[in-house]
Amino acid sequence: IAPVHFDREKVVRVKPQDENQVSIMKNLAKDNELDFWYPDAINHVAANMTVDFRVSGKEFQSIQSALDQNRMHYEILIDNLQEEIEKQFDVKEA
Amino acid sequence: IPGRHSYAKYNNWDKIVAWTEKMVDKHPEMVSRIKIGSTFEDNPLYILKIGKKDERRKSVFMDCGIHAQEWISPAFCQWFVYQAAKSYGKNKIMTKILDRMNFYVLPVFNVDGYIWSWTQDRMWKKNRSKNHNSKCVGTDLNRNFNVSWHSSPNTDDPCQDTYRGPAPESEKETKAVADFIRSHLKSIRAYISFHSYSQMLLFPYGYTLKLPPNHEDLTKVARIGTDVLSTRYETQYIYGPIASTAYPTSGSSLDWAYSLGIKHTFAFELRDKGRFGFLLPESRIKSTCKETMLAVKFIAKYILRHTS
Repeated sequence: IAPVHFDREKVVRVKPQDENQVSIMKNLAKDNELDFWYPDAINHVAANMTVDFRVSGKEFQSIQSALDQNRMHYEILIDNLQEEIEKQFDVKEA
Repeated sequence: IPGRHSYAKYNNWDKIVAWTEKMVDKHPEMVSRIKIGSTFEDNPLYILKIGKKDERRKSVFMDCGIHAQEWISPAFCQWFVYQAAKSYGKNKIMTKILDRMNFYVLPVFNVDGYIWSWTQDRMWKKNRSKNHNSKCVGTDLNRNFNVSWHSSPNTDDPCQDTYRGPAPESEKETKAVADFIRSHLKSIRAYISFHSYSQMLLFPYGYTLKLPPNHEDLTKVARIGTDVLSTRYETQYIYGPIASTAYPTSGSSLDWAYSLGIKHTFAFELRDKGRFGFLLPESRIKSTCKETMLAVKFIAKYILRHTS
């Protein structure tokens, strides 16, 4: 099996401000393949909680427009996950 | 030949196995290796015991790498064993601790998942057991313990990252660890589990917002522990019960160990706070381990003084 690659995958941070924004997040999770980093599942997401999730580059566009439309602030923590995976090995062999 | 082990780098499973052998060879009077079982894919589950031979002494059980993608966690367990063995007889505090208590360190709990995260999918979390009637693989071992296992919000969907398994202790890894802790319950005074990320020091409960009977004691240890941790690099940790500080979970090892009678159980969520998430660069391993070591030593000292 070929190893999984994460080219252009992003990690996004959102902080839903109220129950309405929580349910928007839940709908987004229903319609897209989101990998929740923190908390570790959508059912743990609550208002005022910092939520980090991974999303493919392709799905990010629809997520981004949904967040924009609903005036939900977001931050891109990691823009290209594959690059970050490679960068974590930043110590040379002794 | 697994290649060179390094405390400043992430080590794959082969290197960690070779390292366990090396630690025993290098410190035979201080370190011993115990095979407590094997994984779904038949890899060995090793615990390193640090301390003198006396089984009646107080002990602390520590596990790392219950979630495969949290690589900083096994890195810390390796660092801890190395530092403890190396500094015995040289460092006053560590010598005092090891003269009176033992540590059982499980460097990688979820071995199959850890291997998978190195070879196939860096973001893999669960173990690698097959699920009946599903093409999806794996159980979240930190939801597979026999404590409030049936309660929501756990998922019954094997395709979810937080799948709790078909039954409590259904997984060979969970069962092996639970059996070991049960059989050493007389000596174990504290249980510490290492995770990443989000910089928290957590204690029970996760399955309810109720506070444990000794919550004042646990809060005090966590407060001082996080204070001590911050003295080295000013890394800020928050602390508190799992359910209110992080989010509610059930079937966790921490709550299970507490329910078994180990009244000092803690989980560290190590660095960072999201800049790197699960991909903490190797250049930050040493500083993360050094500051965490301070907190763990404090907890050990506290256990020595305040438990009977």
